[in-house]
Order: sequence, then structure tokens, then C-alpha cells
Amino acid sequence: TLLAILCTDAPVPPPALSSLLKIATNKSFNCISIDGDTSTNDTLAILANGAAALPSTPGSQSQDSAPAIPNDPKDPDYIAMSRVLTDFSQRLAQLVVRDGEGATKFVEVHVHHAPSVADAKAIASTIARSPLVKTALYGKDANWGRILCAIGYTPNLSEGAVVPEKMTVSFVPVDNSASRGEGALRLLVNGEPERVDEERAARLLQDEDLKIDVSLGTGMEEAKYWFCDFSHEYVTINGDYRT
Amino acid sequence: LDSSIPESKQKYVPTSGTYPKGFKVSGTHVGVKPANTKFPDLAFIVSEKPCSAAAVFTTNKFQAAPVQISRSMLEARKGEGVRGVIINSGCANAVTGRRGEEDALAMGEKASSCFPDDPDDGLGHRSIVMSTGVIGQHLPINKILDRIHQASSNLDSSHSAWLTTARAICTTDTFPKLLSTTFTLPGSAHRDVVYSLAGMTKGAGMIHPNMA
Repeated sequence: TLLAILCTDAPVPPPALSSLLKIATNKSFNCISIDGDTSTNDTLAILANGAAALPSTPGSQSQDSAPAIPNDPKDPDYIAMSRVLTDFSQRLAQLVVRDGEGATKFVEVHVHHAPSVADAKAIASTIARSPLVKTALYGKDANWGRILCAIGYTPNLSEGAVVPEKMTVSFVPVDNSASRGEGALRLLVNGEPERVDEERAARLLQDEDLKIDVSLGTGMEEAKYWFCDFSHEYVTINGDYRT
Repeated sequence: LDSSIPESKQKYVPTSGTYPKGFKVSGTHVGVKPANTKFPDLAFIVSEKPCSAAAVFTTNKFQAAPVQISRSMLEARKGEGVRGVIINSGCANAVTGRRGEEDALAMGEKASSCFPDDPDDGLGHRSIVMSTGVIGQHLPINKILDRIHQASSNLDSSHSAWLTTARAICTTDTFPKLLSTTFTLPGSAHRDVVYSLAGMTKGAGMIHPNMA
């Protein structure tokens, strides 16, 4: 089960708070997967009490409350608050993935050049849930075939979202990777498999953190998802957990 | 608490934080699971004054009792006048029928009774309720209710209190997940104000959220 509680002393009335939370959730906690199971109890709540007061003016003892943030997606304060809340929620959600039961890897999958955000998110979600992708990552296997397989069976995509001849898939080292200087490891380019340097792939897959980059080549939209690998330990933990 | 956290995860646990004004939190030991004899498993997060609140919930068709009770409370109050969040770990209070709903409501009401100065506006309790743990078991509700006033007495705004509270919501998690930050807003009315945002989360398995 996922539970999360956010608290801020910014003055955000309920309508704005609700819409800001939905935006943040759809780009953070709704974009993570450990084992593909959706709990009966998942809840993310946010409280905003407006207690951060305006600084008192010279000669004044009182501290006034700041005015409320309007529920207006074009308002600069709303936009800034949305960015803060979304970034913060992503960092918090990523901590959950890092603590996935038995996880040894933290993976970001970035699907881009998709016809719609929904298409990109659906594909990222399917990759993140695939047991065979997840076990390949645990086994440090650059098995792009399993990634393509997951992309190919993603349900409810728009017409023309996936065109095999336009697909490019790469593994990308993270900023602190020893492999960073070697750049992205291209696995498939415009539907054609690349000759993979197995030693390089093995070095890259030693890292705890990894990025999978998927270009559909069929549009301009994108989505990110964060997930972990699937290990023996996951089975051990959940084989012992009793209802 | 730190001794139970794997060395590889220590780097994700903050040693300090900047927390929002007007909030106090506590983590208290109840022993929801009889085997838990020392770790906090009741978290209480409180705004010193009634505040705005919003939430998103699982879209699983089997919605646990605390999900239903919390959604009802927020709808009744239209997200206004909320005082806090009460959470137990160790038992999810899910698929527990009418008794489960009564237990979740009792948690919300008991938590709200810690603030007797709040006016009775006829809208019921003012607390979001959450539970996490095994499915299909009833809460040891009396043990929980008996500790809520102690949880209220333990409320504090220190980093240590926030960390203990984050620990109290954990189940199979190996470390408490807590973050805080400060930010400013560009509008002229807000330009000189430094705001704070804090968050805690839990989850290690049964994780593929789709909340709305």
C-alpha cells in the first residue's frame, strides 16, 4: 500500500489544493510501480494551513496572512506552486521505488515522441510492470527484446502510436554512473537492432540507477515512469506475508 | 530507529529538515501487530488551526474503510476545517465490512476529540484516516483508540518527531521516507514569504498506484 501525507504552510484553498494535487499525483505517485499491484488503501492527502505569515512591516508588531493562491492555472503563483508540488511529489514517490521489496535497481523509463501523453504513459507503465523486463534488469541483462515485447502489447493505444520501423530504444547512464562518459547505449535504432557491446552493457547494468529511453517517433508527447527490478527477495518477502 | 535501517538506505533518510509552520506530528507505539513490541505504529499529523485539505484515493474497487470514511469527510467539509491525519500501520482495515467502517470512523472521531475547542459545525469529525498492513483483519480498535490521546500529547514540530512519525506509517519498508523543502512564489503578494512543504510516504510492496 502507498500512503503519503503532504503539509504546507502556504495559503491554498480547497479548490486550488485539489487541482494542484491531481496534477502532481498524475506525474509522480501515479507513475511508479514496484510489483504492478494496486492496493485497496492507497491514499495521498495534502494539508495547507496558510500559517506562513507575511513579514511584518517596520514599526508593526502584527504578521498578516498571505493572500490565498487562486485556482487559476494561468496565475503565476498557481503555476509556481504546481511546479514545486509536482517536483516534490516525484522525489517522494521515487523514495518508494528505492525501497521496493527486494529491489536492487532503480529505473527511470522515459517514453517520448509519442502521439499523446496517455500513449507515452501507457507504454511506460507496461514496461514498468513487465515481469520479464524486471527480471532481466535484476539479472543485469540488456534484454531490449523484452522491452519491445511490452511496448507491443500495451493496451488502448491510439492508432499509429507504435510503428516498429520508427522505434528507438537506449539505455542511458545516470549522472553519477562510471559509464556516463560512454554516453547512451543504443539497443535499437529506427527498428533496427544495434550490435551491442556486451562488456559495455554489463558495466552499465552494474549501476543501481538506470534510465531506459524509448523514442516512438510518432509524435511530440512524453511521459516518465519509475520502477524497480524483480528479485528472489521479493518472492521471499511476500511468500512470508500472511493475510 | 536508525539501527534498523540498512546501511545502503541510510543516505535517503534526512538528518534535518525545514518543516511547515503550524503543524505538529507524533509517532506512538500501539502494537497493532502483537509481534511489534517497540516500533511506533500510530502516526498523528495535526494542524494547530483548521486547514484546507484534499486527497486522492485508490481506484481499486475494494476500497478500504479508511478510504471511504476519509473521502466522505472531505466531501462533507468541502476540504475546509480539517485538523489532521490519523494513521495506523500493521492492519489495513480493508475488506472488513460494516465493522471496519465503524472502526475507521471511531479513529477519525477520537482524533478530532483531541481538539475540543473546534466548534461543532454539524459536519462531523475533522480527520483524514489511513490504515496500512494486512487485508481482511479487523483493527484492534480499542488498543488504537486508547493511544490516540497519548499520540496527541506526543505532538511536536521537531525533525525527530517528523522522522518518528514517518517511521510509524511503515510496514515492510526498510527506511522512513521523509522530505522537506522551502519555496517562494512569484506573485507580488507572496514575494517576501518563504513557505515550507514537508511530506512523508510509505510503501514497499503492492505498489502500482492509480489514485483519483
